[in-house]
Amino acid sequence: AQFVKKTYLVQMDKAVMPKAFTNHLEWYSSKLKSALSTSPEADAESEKRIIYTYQNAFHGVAAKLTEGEAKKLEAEEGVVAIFPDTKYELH
Amino acid sequence: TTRSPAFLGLQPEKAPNMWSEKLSGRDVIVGVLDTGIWPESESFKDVSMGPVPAHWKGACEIGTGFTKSHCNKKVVGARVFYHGYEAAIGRINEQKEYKSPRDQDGHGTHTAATVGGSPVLGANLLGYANGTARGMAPGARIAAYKVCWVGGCFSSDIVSAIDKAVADGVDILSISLGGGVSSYYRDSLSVAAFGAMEKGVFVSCSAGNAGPDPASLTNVSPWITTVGASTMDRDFPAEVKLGNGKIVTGVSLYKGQSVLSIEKQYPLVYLGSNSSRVDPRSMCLEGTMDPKVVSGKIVICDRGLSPRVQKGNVVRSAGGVGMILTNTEANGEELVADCHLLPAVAIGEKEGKDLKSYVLSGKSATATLAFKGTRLGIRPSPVVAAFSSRGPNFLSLEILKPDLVAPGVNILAAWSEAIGPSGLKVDNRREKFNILSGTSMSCPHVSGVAAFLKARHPEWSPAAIKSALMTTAYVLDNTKKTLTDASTAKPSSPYDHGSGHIDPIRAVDPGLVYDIEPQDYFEFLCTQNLTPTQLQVFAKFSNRSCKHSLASPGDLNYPAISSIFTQKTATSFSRPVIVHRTVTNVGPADSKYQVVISPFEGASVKVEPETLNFTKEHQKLSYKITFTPRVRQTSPEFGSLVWKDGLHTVRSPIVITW
Repeated sequence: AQFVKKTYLVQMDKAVMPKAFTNHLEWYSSKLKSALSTSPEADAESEKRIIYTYQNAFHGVAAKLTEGEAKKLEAEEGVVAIFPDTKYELH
Repeated sequence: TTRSPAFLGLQPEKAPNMWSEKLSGRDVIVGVLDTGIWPESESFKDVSMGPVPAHWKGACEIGTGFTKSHCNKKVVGARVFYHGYEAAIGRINEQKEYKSPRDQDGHGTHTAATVGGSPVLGANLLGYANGTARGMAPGARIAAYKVCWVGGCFSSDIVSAIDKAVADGVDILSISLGGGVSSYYRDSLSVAAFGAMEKGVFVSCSAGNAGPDPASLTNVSPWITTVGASTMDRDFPAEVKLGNGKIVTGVSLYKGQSVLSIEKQYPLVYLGSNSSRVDPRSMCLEGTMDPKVVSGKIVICDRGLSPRVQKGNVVRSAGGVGMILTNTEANGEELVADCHLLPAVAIGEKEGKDLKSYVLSGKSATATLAFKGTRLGIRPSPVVAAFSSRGPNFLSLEILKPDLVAPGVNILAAWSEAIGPSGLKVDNRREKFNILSGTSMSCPHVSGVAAFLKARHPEWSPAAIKSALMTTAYVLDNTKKTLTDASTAKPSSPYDHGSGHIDPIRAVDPGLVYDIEPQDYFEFLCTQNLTPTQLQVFAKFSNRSCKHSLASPGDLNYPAISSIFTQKTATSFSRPVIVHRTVTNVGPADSKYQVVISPFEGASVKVEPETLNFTKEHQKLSYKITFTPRVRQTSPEFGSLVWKDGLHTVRSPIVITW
């Protein structure tokens, strides 16, 4: 179960993006890479893991992560919150 | 929507000045997060519409059965969001489902048309509810954001749609879906809606269909307008004529070839029993019908566990000639009509009990069914729907929810031609309109009316629009009595109807509004015992911090008032509760308002000052309400605070909880 990937919405604080990054996606990607560092696929896969980037009403990404990766990412600076993807229903 | 505009006083002929070209909502764009859109529907024709508003930056995404040409000056945009869905469920089977904005389900087409459908003459479902169908803001533009697929809707897709819709330039978001209730900072839809509100977007959401259970609401954040459902003055009567001569009245939308003879009587069967033990056969669940038992008979089915139309199909498949669908305690006497595949009549709980007693009495019970078409002028109406989710607001008692109710029972609107009106796969009928019930249907009524208001008051904030809708809502039905609750047939309370039933024409000129800035909502969150990390979720630009401007959550400048007395000891209660409000004059510059407070048993309520003298437009004046405990009450007390200037009545519901 620890290797099962689920979707998490990762909320980021855009304001603390280091100046070294030219755009937010690059920064989000690097954050993800550091959370995946224990995974052999880290470098190549980090961008593939991102299924959405959010820039207007919400800032951050939705990415496919294991529970451990999500926990690790949550502790990263600039990560505001992690929301597990949730199912909604029509009313 | 062949009836709701008239029921809401929105007919162009009744208020022509409200419908001038300039004011009919032409430059307002409503984003509808749902199952997509059926663009060929007449409700989405753009005849005589002006150019697409300059602020629109959205797109018309193409895919299976959907090209750029399917967008027009009415449907200005259409997008799909499925990455989260595919990550959770697996790849969408494009042979079975449109991987495009095209609506396979019908729900999204129905809600979008309710918001802003163009007028369509002679709209009906199998002859029922015939009339001119039109959205609440027929001049508004629609942008369809498809976030729900055959297997459900996922928050990663919903948040992406909200995020994109804000960038696209929508003015209003209509969201007829929900999940469970979780804390504000754990609810990604609430967080994204907060972001949309910060950008000036009005967000309305359905309250949920988990009523009449208390505290069953979803989408309760104060920056969201939470919409419950109520009936209109229209129904679709049908009769059950029993062999003993008795006639039971119900409702039905059945029209088909297999009409039962009213001259003949058919054997009647109920597969449940008198015992309190629930028998799955009594609910006509899949796999519970024995054709030998039900063939050629009319079957009584109890509501519950499976969709209503599916029960009808179970009976039909087993050879039954008709169905009588009986309400249970959860539904009371509220009758919801469905487009069944076999002759079927829905009846109330009480009549249902009598009917089952008749069948179980041992005599050879018989019946026939007769369908009476459409009836208007039903009294009383509106009535709060039994299924409409109820307060109190479990997250914050100080914020009264739902905010208001709107038509959500037996609503006719455009439908997808990819599916029959029952929504069942076996239903081969194709109809341009369908009749549905749910808070999904009431939410777009409010979104459309919000668009109608936004067109007339482009400068109003989302909170001002919400305030106008709430403070002008009415709480007396068309018999001049307090609104009733369909689940009990007793008067409904603000936990059921919020501020009341929307009154669009009055909302255009509310006199005063309770405005709320994004920072005020953040200050409300600062009162919710959140940690700094949890608060960060709503302060993502890092430029929001708690200024502690609210003494308590009840101090948020909300158009409804909820006062909580907490018990200090077994015999003593908290000191007086004081809340503050600030109203903005959006009426004539020189206006003098006088307050009227309803009496309460358990507390004395004092408002200071009792008069508000405005001398300028947009002037803000504040007042203080002091609730002093008197006699402890065993249940919440409800009342109201009204500001009157002789022209306007600005009403806020009050709840006092002990």
